[in-house]
Amino acid sequence: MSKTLAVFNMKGGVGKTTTAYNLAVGLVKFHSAKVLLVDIDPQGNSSVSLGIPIWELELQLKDVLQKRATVDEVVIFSKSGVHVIPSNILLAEEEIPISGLPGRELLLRKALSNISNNYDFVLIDCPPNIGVFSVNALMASQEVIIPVDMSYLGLLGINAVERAITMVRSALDHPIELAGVLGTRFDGRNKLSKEVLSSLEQHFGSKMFQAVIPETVKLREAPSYGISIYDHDPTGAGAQAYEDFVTEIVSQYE
Amino acid sequence: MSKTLAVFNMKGGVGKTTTAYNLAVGLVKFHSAKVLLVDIDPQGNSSVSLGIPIWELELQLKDVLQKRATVDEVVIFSKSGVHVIPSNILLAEEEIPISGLPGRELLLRKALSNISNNYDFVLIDCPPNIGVFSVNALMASQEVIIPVDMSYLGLLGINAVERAITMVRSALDHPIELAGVLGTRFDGRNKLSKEVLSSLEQHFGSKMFQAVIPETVKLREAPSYGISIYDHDPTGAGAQAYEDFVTEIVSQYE
Ligand SMILES: Nc1ncnc2c1ncn2[C@@H]1O[C@H](COP(=O)(O)OP(=O)(O)OP(=O)(O)O)[C@@H](O)[C@H]1O
Ligand SMILES: Nc1ncnc2c1ncn2[C@@H]1O[C@H](COP(=O)(O)OP(=O)(O)OP(=O)(O)O)[C@@H](O)[C@H]1O
Ligand SMILES: [Mg+2]
Ligand SMILES: [Mg+2]
Repeated sequence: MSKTLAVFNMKGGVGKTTTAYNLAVGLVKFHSAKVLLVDIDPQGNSSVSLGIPIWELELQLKDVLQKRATVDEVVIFSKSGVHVIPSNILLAEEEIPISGLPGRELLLRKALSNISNNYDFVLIDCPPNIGVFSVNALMASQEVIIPVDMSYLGLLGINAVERAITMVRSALDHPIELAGVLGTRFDGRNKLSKEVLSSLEQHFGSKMFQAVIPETVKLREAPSYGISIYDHDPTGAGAQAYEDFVTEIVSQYE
Repeated sequence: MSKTLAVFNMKGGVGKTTTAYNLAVGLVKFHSAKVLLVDIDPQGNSSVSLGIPIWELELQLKDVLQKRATVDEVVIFSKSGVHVIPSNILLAEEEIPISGLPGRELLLRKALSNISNNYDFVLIDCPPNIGVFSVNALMASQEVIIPVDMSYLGLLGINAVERAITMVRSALDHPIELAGVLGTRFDGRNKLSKEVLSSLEQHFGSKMFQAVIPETVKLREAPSYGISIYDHDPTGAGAQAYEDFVTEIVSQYE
């Protein structure tokens, strides 16, 4: 039974990409899952983090959304075992044209409808906004993962996220669920991290994932090698935390 | 002679807001400048960081862009002395309507044309994308400040930034200049920070600001008090670095 999860937060730099690609690889590596990662961010960061040279793409996600190509023609089998529908900056040029189309919020859902059953998990990495690409991701997903970083501006970002989810549920009539909120970039040495985490735990209760991702330079370096944290620093705190997070996700859906 | 500067980078969480509001306050505090900060990000982070309760706004930037209000009716005199045209999440709902208007890229320039001469500096805090709001900011600005964080994904973001600037110069025929690139979130304890900074210095040469902003929890805390780093932690490394940056900006334009 395939599960489609969007990794979403309008706030920038909170670890959406870091979470999306390390979750994807962890599901393959530790649970032998079949995983598709859809990169719907024109920055193409999750594609790059998986070792895909995005400046060389002949076909990409936008070609699927605009019905110029099928998923099969576009999907890349990354060396981590995760399948990827990649994007690069050219996706940004499609935002205004796509925003003018009838049914614009459902393009991704339709594109994935024939192939999501080939996978145990479809993960979608969103850009830092609530524009048409993020809305497509939410409309295509059963549940949404919200990474939140340990800062005041990060905590404030929860308001916009909740508003977007409410809009998808009511105005767009799609019963998306909250998979959970993941605390990221936690720096145990300062009070702010603990205070933000505690506010999130109070607000989200059992919807808060138990795993908390620490701030570690290893997580920041790994994308430069096109590999996951488990390959870059297998015994480190980042790998441990993301592996715990992967286990929580799997237990949630078995 | 008024100077309008956009603080721009498509990459999320690189310190655009932290730079925009601390630069604004520093210009007022240390150089007695008259400064207007325009928040064209629906997250409203720079407005919040200056102590403005954005959930209570009756009028905001979108009302000026849509010609429902004048700048005078919307501008707030924050307690730091910086004047602010604030935004909140409702700005996001204007993105698609505004994208459909003729002359959509010039709405902000027109709105500011009558009032920019009342200020020494007009600073514009951009959202993390190259959509219609960022383009409005670039079209309204003479120069652009690019904060870049010390990470691989941060370094990659430079490509999208250069592409956007090229597009504004050629397709939109606006001779925007690069004020400079500012290294942010520098963590002297790891090699990655030094390598990224050195790559940026090689690529940008004299366009790299001398100031480098360190990663410090004080910069992350200050927005929760609605104050600048100079008020939150006047003797700390963050305040020192931003004060140096403010001095560089002032020397560049006198
Ligand atoms: N726990 C962590 N420790 C150290 N660095 C991290 C951590 N999580 C993310 N980073 C780094 O911080 C930066 C921002 O993270 P990331 O790109 O994953 O966030 P994002 O939410 O996807 O950003 P955007 O909004 O631009 O899409 C990246 O350079 C990433 O490598
Ligand atoms: N030098 C620094 N040291 C510590 N924390 C920082 C530093 N610069 C920024 N931050 C924190 O990192 C987070 C991201 O910074 P900021 O919001 O300024 O970036 P941004 O580029 O404006 O993000 P967005 O793309 O979402 O608009 C914020 O919580 C901020 O307080
Ligand atoms: Mg990302
Ligand atoms: Mg910002």
